[in-house]
Amino acid sequence: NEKKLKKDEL
Amino acid sequence: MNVFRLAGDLSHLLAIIILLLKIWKTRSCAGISGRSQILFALVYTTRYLDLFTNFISLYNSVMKVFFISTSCATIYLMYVKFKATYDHNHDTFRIGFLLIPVTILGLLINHDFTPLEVLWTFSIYLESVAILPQLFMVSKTGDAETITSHYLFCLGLYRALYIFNWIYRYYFEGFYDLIAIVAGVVQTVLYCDFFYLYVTRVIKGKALKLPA
Repeated sequence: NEKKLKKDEL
Repeated sequence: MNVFRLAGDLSHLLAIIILLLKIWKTRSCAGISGRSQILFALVYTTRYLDLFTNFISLYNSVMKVFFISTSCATIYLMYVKFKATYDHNHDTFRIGFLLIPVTILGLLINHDFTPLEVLWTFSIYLESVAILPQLFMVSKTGDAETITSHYLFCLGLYRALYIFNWIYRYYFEGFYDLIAIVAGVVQTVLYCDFFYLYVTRVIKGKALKLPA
C-alpha cells in the first residue's frame, strides 16, 4: 500500500 | 505543524479543561453525557497506543498523555465522585448503535490490516460520532448550561480547524489521509446545528435553548 502514513497528528 | 493544527489542538485542550472545570466547580455533571465521555476515552486509548512505541515529539506525547488521562478522569468524576449528579434519564443514546458499525467499518476500510492501524482507524471513525450521545442529551433536555455549550463549541471547533490543517498539508506538503479527512468532515457536520444555535444564542448572552 502507499508509503506508511506517518501518524504525527493527534 | 501548522497554525490550524495547533489552534485545533489548543481548542481541544480548552474544551477538556472547560469540561473538567465545570464538573469540578459545580461539583455536578448535570447535562453532560457520560456515554459520550466513555466513547472519547475509547477514542484516545485506541488511537494513542503508539505513545510508547512511536515517539513523534514532546508536544505530541504530552498531548496524548493529557487526552488519555483527562478522559479517564472525567469518567471517574462522572461515574464515581459525582455519580449522584449524573443524569441517567436523559443520557440514553444506544452507543452499541455506534460501536458496531464503526468496528465493522474499521475492519473493512483502513490503510493497513494490522492491529495498530485497524485500532487507529476504529478510533478515527468512532471520534466522528462520539459526540452524538451528548448532542442527543442536549436535544432531550432541550437546553444546556452555558459552560457546557462553550465546551461543545471548542470541541466542535477543534476538528473544524483540523480540516483547514488537512487543506494546508495537502497544498504545502502533498500529504493527505482520506480516512481522517472524511471522518473529520462528518464529525464537524454533526456540530452544524449546534454551531448555529451557539452563534445565534449563546454569543448574544442567551441560554442555549433548542426549539421545542
